[in-house]
Amino acid sequence: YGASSRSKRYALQGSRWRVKSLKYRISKYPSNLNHGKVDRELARAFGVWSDYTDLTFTQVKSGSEQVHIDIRFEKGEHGDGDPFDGPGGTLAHAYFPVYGGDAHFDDAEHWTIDSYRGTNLFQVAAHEFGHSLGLSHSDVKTALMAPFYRGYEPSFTLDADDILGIQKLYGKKTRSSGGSSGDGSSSGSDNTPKLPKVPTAPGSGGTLCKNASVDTIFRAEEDTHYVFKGDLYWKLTDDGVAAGYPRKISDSWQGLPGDIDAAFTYRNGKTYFFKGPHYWRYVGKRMDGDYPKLISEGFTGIPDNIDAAVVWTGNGKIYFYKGTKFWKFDPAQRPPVKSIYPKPISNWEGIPNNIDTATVYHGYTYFFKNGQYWRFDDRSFAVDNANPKFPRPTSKWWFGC
Amino acid sequence: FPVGGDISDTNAMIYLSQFGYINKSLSQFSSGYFNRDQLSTAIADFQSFAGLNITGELDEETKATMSLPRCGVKDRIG
Repeated sequence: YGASSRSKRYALQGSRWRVKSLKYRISKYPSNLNHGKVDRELARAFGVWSDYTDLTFTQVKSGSEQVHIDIRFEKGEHGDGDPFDGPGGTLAHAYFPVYGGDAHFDDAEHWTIDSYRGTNLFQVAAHEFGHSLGLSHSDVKTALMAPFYRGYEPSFTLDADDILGIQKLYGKKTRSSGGSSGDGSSSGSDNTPKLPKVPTAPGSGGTLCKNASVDTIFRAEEDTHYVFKGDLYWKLTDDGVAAGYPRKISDSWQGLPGDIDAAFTYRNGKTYFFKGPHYWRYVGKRMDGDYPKLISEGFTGIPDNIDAAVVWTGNGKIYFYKGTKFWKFDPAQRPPVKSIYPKPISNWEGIPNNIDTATVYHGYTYFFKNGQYWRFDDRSFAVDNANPKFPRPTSKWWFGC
Repeated sequence: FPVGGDISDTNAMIYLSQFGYINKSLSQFSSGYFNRDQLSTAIADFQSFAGLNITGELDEETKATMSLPRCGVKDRIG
């Protein structure tokens, strides 16, 4: 039997779409997830492929228009002679372009978003859409197109094997912007939040528009971000600056002071706030025990008065930044900060010293300073060289000014 | 599929047929007849594809991999 002499790599089924602007419809949604969130996650799953090719994907919501890929969440026998088998086992299947390109998902699975529980919708959908585009299963274990589900990967990136495969079919990316309009969300290469220009109520986004420097931006629950500045805070959602803000921090987070240095939410669902030599821990907006505590006791090896803290999408570890230096904090290690730290921030190519804050959004880590922001490409370990270039104005792209 | 339960030779044949390692229709397995060499070869092909030790035997590692949640598309097409 011996090891196979053929080196491991992607596989092409043999058919592909002749056009690169593809349309899809979600004609049956999963029974356990919010439709808007499903729209976003599936658009993001298509985005995995448009990031490296000129493919564009437009969701069609109206009932009658012809689409290339139809998406359905079904249970058991669902009309194609390939019944699903309940929780576990087969999660989904899809048809190669020559057979229509449709993607079916087993609605008996517990589909989840950004969670270690259940089955991650984004990852399985991206895999099935690989089939819809003409990729077969790869025998590279780390490839998205490997057949087995590997659990939720918070810092998911497309494997080089998958990139080679999809570019074999559709060529490399030449156009800077990927998405197309259509009547639904579109997936393109730039996952920066597309905040529509919403008229800001007097004093709501206005303060941020006048001066977009902030104390911290952090992700709280799933895709809700908060901006802290002085004693005030704003809520950002995918749809823009939420109405009815700013509000006083202490009105919502009882016991938390203003002028926060940094904040992040860890995968245990707890949010940590830092100011001077102290830190606080909250679950949602409820203080989670007796705080404040000393950073030197709870985060041994991390200095007081930090600039920023973030759970980096590259490896899920916590990073702290102060002045020209950064520290990696791994709670599972003893000591949690290795003796090789601090290291110069210049290691993070393109990221400036003395940053204001850092946060994560849709699988990317973003850094902010003086009203500008940078998106970091974890794979190349450098600022993303997307177009338009970084830094970009925070006021326009994050606050909708 | 017997997720978590023990995987018999027949289960393995059905799995290997479902995912393209054996060209047999599932109904042919209901007769209970299958050829041991065919099974061993198919298992070895699966082990090679999944990056496991290639033994041709239904060992624990192979059973565990067959129990993983996965995509329903065949691994071998044509």
